[in-house]
Amino acid sequence: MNLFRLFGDLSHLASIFILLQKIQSTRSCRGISFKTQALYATVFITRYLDLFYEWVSLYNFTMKVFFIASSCYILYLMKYKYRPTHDPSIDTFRVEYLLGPCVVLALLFHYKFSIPELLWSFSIFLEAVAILPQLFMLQRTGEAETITTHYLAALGAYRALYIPNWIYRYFTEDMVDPIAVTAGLVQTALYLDFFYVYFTKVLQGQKFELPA
Amino acid sequence: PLAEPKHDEL
Repeated sequence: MNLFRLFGDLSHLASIFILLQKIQSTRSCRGISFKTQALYATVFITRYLDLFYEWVSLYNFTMKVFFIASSCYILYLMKYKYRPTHDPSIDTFRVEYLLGPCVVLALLFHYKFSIPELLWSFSIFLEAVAILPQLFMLQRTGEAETITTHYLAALGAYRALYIPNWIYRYFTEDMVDPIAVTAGLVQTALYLDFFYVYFTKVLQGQKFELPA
Repeated sequence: PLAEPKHDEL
């Protein structure tokens, strides 16, 4: 464990609490893509199957349980408790265009040809693009509530912090995970546009609005 | 030689 990864994980945790806070305080999931949240739940469930047979650390175990539980809880909130506030007509990204290529990539790039390893690879590729329905929705509506942008910023910061973590691990542990690194770089790159608007507008106290 | 990646990240 190094500080980059620790702060990355904490930022990931924070993003989930911000999202829950947004839903509870506005009593609405307006502006949140159900598809992205469903993809994240899929990512956590397919990646953390090793919860049942591999012990890494108490930290690792607790975080995995938390990520699976919180993502399922968010799906419940969106699908049942706050269902009327979710508008599927603007959440129109075709997730099959993401799922299909991720299955193919996992079949091509994996460390071992076994069910858990294929699912692990699949989850890594899927996580890289899971934010796309959310960003697509943002692009369509052209604006976002400030708290929603804080959620996205925390999520993007988590990915960005994993990059120095990998560089650090390369030098200190002689370890490189090419699949995670490639997917992670792509994932972080997807946030660049968002970060630009976040830093130049939201953090200056303005509303998140995309130029027409 | 590089160590084999272990799935110890989240």
